[in-house]
Amino acid sequence: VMLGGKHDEL
Amino acid sequence: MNIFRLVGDMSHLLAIIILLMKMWKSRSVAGISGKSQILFAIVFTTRYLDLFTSFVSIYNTSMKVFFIGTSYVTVYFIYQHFKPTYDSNHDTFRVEFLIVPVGGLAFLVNHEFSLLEILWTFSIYLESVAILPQLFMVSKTGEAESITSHYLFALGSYRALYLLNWIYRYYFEGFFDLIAVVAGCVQTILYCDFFYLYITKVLKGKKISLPA
Repeated sequence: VMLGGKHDEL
Repeated sequence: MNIFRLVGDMSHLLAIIILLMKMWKSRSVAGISGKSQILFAIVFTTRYLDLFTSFVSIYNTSMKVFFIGTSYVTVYFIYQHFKPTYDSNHDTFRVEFLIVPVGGLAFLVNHEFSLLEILWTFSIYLESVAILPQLFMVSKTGEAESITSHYLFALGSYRALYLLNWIYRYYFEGFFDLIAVVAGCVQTILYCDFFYLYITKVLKGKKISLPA
């Protein structure tokens, strides 16, 4: 699920 | 960031560097599936479209640029630069049988019905099966060069390490992404028989020879 509305993984 | 994800990303980086070095040094793409490399280029292109819209960190952005750039260089090496050494007769996996179902699934099962999110989901699902043409080619040719085996081991290890990363993040950050976890499990499971062969054979100096 997005952290703060974005994907933070590669 | 945690150690599992960092080692996983480094393993992924290493896999890509091993592959490029193998091609450049041996001036040959023998034994490499161009279809898998095309799928990886699609995976990175559809996953990193947020490259310009959302900034996470210098590390994140630079790795995305590196992965996209090297995936296109790899495809160029196979289909242009070292084309005479590309073994298309053994690279016959029907990738449309992967792309269509994965595309449909991404459309139906995703976190948010928006273009960027559906493409991200498509990329996650596609990555989990993108290695199949390569594994299929190794089984067809009946063997793999040891350098190709090292490439596959590093590539398979990266997502296995991401599974540990997701366990870590679940317990320490309350982060959980079911789509990425399920696809990551499928992706890692597909490498299992290769991992077994790699550990029992390649590490003893033998070559991998799958039953053709």
